[in-house]
Amino acid sequence: GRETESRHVVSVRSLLPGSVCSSPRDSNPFMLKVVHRHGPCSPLTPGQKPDYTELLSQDQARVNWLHHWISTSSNQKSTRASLAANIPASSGGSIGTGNYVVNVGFGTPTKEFTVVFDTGSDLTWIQCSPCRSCYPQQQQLFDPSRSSTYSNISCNSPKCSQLDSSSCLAGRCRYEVDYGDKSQSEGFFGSDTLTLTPSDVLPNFLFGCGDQNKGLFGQAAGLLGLGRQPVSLVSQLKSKYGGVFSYCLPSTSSSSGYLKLGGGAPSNVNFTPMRASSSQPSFYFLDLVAIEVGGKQLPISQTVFSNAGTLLDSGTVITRLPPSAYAALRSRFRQLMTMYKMAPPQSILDTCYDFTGNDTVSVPTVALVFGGGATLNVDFTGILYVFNMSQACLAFAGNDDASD
Amino acid sequence: VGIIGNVQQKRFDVVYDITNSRIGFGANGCS
Repeated sequence: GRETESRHVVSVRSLLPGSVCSSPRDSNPFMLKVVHRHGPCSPLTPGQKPDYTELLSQDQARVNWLHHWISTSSNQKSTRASLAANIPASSGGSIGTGNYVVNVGFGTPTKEFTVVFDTGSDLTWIQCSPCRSCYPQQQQLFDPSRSSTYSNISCNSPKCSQLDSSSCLAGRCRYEVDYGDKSQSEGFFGSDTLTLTPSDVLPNFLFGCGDQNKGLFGQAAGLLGLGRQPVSLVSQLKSKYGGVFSYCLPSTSSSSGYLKLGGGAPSNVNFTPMRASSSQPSFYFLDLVAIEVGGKQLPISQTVFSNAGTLLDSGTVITRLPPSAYAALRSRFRQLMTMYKMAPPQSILDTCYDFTGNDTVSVPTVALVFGGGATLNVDFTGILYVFNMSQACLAFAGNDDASD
Repeated sequence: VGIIGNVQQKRFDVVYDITNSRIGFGANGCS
């Protein structure tokens, strides 16, 4: 496609996902390969074709969960206990609905598992045998008794106290992670060798060996927690990798990206300050200060963004904006798309177009401007969420409340 | 809060530099 300062011009055909994985089998040995969970590159056997409306509904559930979690996070342990009670199962969000997966190895000899990766949670866990209650997964369960390097963590170990929610059984530390929709992982807290890549073999990695797990994890074996708390993968490996990690999410489900620990940043990366919150210690906050559409900044006061705050999450699908910011974005976007026939709204997306009969489409650029001047000129594939040719929707949504 | 979701992050190198408390974005990643 072509790109000007104000519009993307692309072939209509390129909007649709490919059915064949175009990613090379041999990926870079120093990086983890990141693929979409439901695409042709996923190592997980495809079940039913994903229902996009259902995926967006799950996305809203996750956002509800994040909002609820953050608004009541002054006392996290009691909040966790109350979440399941306060949020109906149908509207609660699962942290495990993340769309991107990576393969990692646990134990000695190493066994490979496909896990969702998530910057919005901390504890890494996989399903283990013997299992009291596990959901079906693609790979065989991890059996710690067959790993020569697995160790249990005792209840009186300081490592056990790193957990948000722990208990003790026969002297062994147990973890529990409860999510808003009553999704759950519970099991023994242990350590073993984690093999990320052939050059990233990490002994004594702390993780959850889940024996009671349920929720919307698909066929994935577990979850890779990349949040900010001490138990997260990033924090555990801070001394080895300098507290730096990076990823790239592929533009289509038929291609792949990467997840990398440590290393330098590409030269074209622009930085914005990270805002840490002591009351919300898992999340990565940053300062969104402006939005540009078609090369022009929208008339949104910075206080609209600063009053709400903004976090960066690999597990949420659609960007959520304060209501007035979204209204301004939608209004300008619609003004610049009047040459296309509008289509009915879909789920949480209310600005949709029918591109039937067009060979190419021209869509205004969208940029997110962060504190310090870092700008994310959203890739074309991040501006529209395409259900099909007759329904391509602006891939942003508004929060219900200005203080959300 | 507002939330920057993964659709908008596609094809960017997203760098989390926790030691220096900064987050970076680089266009045309994943190559």
